Amino acid sequence: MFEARLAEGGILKKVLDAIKELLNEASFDCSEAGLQLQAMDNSHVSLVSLNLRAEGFENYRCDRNMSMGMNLASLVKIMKCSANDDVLTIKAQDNADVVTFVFESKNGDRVSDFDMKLMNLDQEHLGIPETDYACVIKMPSNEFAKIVRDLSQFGESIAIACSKQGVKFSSTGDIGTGNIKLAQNSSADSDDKVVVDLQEPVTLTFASRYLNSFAKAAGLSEKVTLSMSPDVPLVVEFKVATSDNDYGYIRYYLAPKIED
Amino acid sequence: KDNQQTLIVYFIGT
Repeated sequence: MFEARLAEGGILKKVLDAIKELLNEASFDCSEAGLQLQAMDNSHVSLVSLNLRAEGFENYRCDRNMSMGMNLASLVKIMKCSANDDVLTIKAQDNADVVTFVFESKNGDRVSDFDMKLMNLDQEHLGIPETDYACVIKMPSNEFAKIVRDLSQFGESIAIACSKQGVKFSSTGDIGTGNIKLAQNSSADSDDKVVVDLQEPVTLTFASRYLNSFAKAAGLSEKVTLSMSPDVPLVVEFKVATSDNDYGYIRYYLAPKIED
Repeated sequence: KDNQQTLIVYFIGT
């Protein structure tokens, strides 16, 4: 059987917020290592890779590997029945066609459980090659979210240019052009610092819509890491973490737009 | 025409 107890059930709500715009349904793959999900959006432009480590759970048991296909809109409905600070237990029997979510209030005086039907989903796993990225940008996640939101008003695409000077986000459309430049600042211990690890300058262009969807994960982590190399998909990574627990990560891959 | 690539170009199905 599978059983996983998450001390902060609200984490799963935030994870769902971070993937529900991109995916209608997805398989959660359970193994001894933890819970993993890998899925592309319908148009095969972006990919979500979620990893929740077994160690992040208060209790974790997985006797045999299983894949639980879930409708994410249904899962959102169930998670709405919980409070953010409820303790969440997810459990399923081997070969079951339902998964059970149990919510316990912090003081233990309310327990609710919900069964959700599982789906048989065609798994289409992709092999993602190991890549040494030409530039890796680490920045505050809410700054990333604001930049993407602001520039999305201008055009359908956002160019990200990374160089020694820093990072420049640009978008052009009917009303004009927007540019937002971030300088590297190395002020130690600063929460709002931007760090660029650069092997070579890179400029790539991406669809604003997807970047906006990725930014929904900003609630999971204060930092976001953007990794870019010429002519390969962008990686946007958020740690899934609280001050006292490292749950894993959510990574988004986004295919670049091609120059005309 | 949208010049958006898909991920299939870069990643291998397994």
